[in-house]
Amino acid sequence: MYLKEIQMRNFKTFTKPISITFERGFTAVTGPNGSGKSNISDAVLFVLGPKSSRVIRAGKLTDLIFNGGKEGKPAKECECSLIFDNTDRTIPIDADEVKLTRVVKISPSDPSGYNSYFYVNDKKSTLTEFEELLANARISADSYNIVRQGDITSIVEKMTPVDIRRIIDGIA
Amino acid sequence: MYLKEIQMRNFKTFTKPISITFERGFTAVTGPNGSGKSNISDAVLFVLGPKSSRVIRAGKLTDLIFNGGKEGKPAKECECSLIFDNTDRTIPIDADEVKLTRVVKISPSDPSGYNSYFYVNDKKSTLTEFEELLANARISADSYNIVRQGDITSIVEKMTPVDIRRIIDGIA
Amino acid sequence: KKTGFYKVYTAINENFKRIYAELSDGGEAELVLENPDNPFEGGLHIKAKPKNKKVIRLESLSGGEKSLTGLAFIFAIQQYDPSPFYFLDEVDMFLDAINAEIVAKVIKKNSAKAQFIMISLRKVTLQYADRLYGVTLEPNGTSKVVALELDQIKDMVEEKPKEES
Amino acid sequence: KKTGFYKVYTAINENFKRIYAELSDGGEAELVLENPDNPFEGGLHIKAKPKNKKVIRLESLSGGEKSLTGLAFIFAIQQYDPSPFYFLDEVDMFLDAINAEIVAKVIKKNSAKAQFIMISLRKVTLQYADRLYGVTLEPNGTSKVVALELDQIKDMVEEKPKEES
Ligand SMILES: Nc1ncnc2c1ncn2[C@@H]1O[C@H](COP(=O)(O)OP(=O)(O)OP(=O)(O)O)[C@@H](O)[C@H]1O
Ligand SMILES: Nc1ncnc2c1ncn2[C@@H]1O[C@H](COP(=O)(O)OP(=O)(O)OP(=O)(O)O)[C@@H](O)[C@H]1O
Ligand SMILES: [Mg+2]
Ligand SMILES: [Mg+2]
Repeated sequence: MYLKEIQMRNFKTFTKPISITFERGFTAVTGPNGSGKSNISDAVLFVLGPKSSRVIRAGKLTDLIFNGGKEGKPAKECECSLIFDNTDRTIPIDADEVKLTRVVKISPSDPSGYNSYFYVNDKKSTLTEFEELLANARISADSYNIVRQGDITSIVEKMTPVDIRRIIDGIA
Repeated sequence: MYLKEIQMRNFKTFTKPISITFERGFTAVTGPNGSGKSNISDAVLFVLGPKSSRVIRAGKLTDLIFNGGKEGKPAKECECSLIFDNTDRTIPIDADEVKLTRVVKISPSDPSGYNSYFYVNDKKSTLTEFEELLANARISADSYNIVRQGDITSIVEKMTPVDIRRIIDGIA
Repeated sequence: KKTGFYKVYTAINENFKRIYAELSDGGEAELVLENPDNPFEGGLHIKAKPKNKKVIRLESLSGGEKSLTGLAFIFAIQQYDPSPFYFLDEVDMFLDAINAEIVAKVIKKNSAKAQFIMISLRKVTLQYADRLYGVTLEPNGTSKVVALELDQIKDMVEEKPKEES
Repeated sequence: KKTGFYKVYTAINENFKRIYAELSDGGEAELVLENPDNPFEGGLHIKAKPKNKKVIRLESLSGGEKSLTGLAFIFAIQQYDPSPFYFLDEVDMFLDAINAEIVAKVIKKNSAKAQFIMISLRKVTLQYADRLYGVTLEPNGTSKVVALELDQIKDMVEEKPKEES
């Protein structure tokens, strides 16, 4: 299993539908300050961490939707998908690829102000099904394989001994 | 007024008495990870911030005393001095140079486990006198002109609007 | 007291706007009082708008953008009321090479009015210094400090092209 | 359950010792259980001793030493039980050029067993990647991503020697 593609639309600074493909091995991403590099890792956390507080540097989930930039119009929804190679069937779905999609739409009638939608291989799904699939593949927004900017020293500074033991528990 | 010299003895990784002289203008300090660069800025904070919690990454003040390194014997006291050029008499002392010295000695008989000593131009002084001198020159361990490693984003992330206003108050 | 505050606030805000625009190649920033009539009853907000973007919450800025905002604030105060010295520890670590160089140039310029001591691992920063110190650790775990020439830092911080392997 | 935990803990601890020694050129580190008899009643401490130094509190380590310790821990787990992918955002920012290169080499090696995607501004890291993407911001405030060759990153991250002024 590996991450084959990240697709984004109206997610932070990624407005037009964009697809970034990845291979196995070592891929590096670079670019000037503020160009949108960490926004890509936010997109990964957005899809993988429906309940995780790590996901957004913003206050509300709707802060993730493109705000219009210099002169454009703010968007009303954002969508991100992660496409995993599943030939080894790590995710218990009988398909060579698994596409996990999450959409957030501004919805003034909803008390929280937005609605969240989940899709698995383009078929409507639920938060619970999403979480079950991710748990099977042992990937989550909170796990140690995703390190946000500035967090590399937090393993040593902020994590408690019990947090650290829990990482090993998860593997045992 | 400017900082002419930093002297250290048995302070963290600086064991033998050492003196680093500075001129006006722009001085850069570089070197490999763990070589002792940030320990120099800790020495400045140690002298300027008798009550400040920013000073030490360590738990106790005695953690600042050289711990012996690879095979040496741990020291029993550490001493740091800052020598300021005072030709413009910013510090209300009639001398062209002002040397501020702070010593911490391990003292098992004292409830805190150590004793702190202060000297101004090599004459014994007190914490209160030290603080008064520093306040006159408007230098302190907590002021904005000293930025510790990793703290540059904290002006924007951690400081509250009142904290920021207080910086301007201090100047008015 | 209030008039004193206003004078300082206005001058520093002017500096901040100018310096932020300089550091961010055309972005806009300002210091906004929560309670303009009674400044001491409220705080002071930093508003920053990087070039070609809308104003957003400070937390959502990128690492480099936050560093430039913090540095612009420090320089804005320094230009109004310089401290005797500035001691900056790796304030360039989030910056890309272009921004690191812009900041180093501004520090070089400001160092005519105040003393700057800066710890850095980035060659693009070190090349603007008047004097250079290198710190190394001896095998017995103690630090040594030596004065360096710029071409001597090649080994410590030079980003070497990969050896052809 | 306890035997299962011990097996994983021992294997990862062995990896951690070996990898930390490799990253820190001879330092020593280990994972120590607070309550070896009942591991689930206590936590797990990381102990790190950089080369030529005594063991001290983790908080007192330098920025670069903390980063190497955190990375050694990640790699130690990855070698025992790789995740499908790793997404690392500027984990080399505290590292000097020599340590940044050591880490990049280890990531290159580990990328044979797991996928690594790494955001970096350091040329010494980028040169080890199999593929390179560049992200830039268009004047209208939107991001664009392009595939790059290594020699194209000269402008974005190259630490240019100072123009002779
Ligand atoms: N909803 C949104 N709509 C438009 N732009 C946004 C939105 N949320 C954040 N941004 C922009 O994204 C930018 C941050 O991008 P990001 O953190 O990815 O930069 P980066 O490339 O990682 O930079 P650095 O190298 O400094 O870490 C901010 O300038 C912010 O204005
Ligand atoms: N009391 C002490 N006695 C001896 N060594 C100490 C003491 N306190 C801290 N140290 C050592 O100082 C080192 C940290 O040094 P410092 O933070 O100055 O490094 P640095 O040069 O800033 O590195 P970096 O580039 O990674 O930030 C630690 O490795 C620690 O072992
Ligand atoms: Mg970033
Ligand atoms: Mg340091």
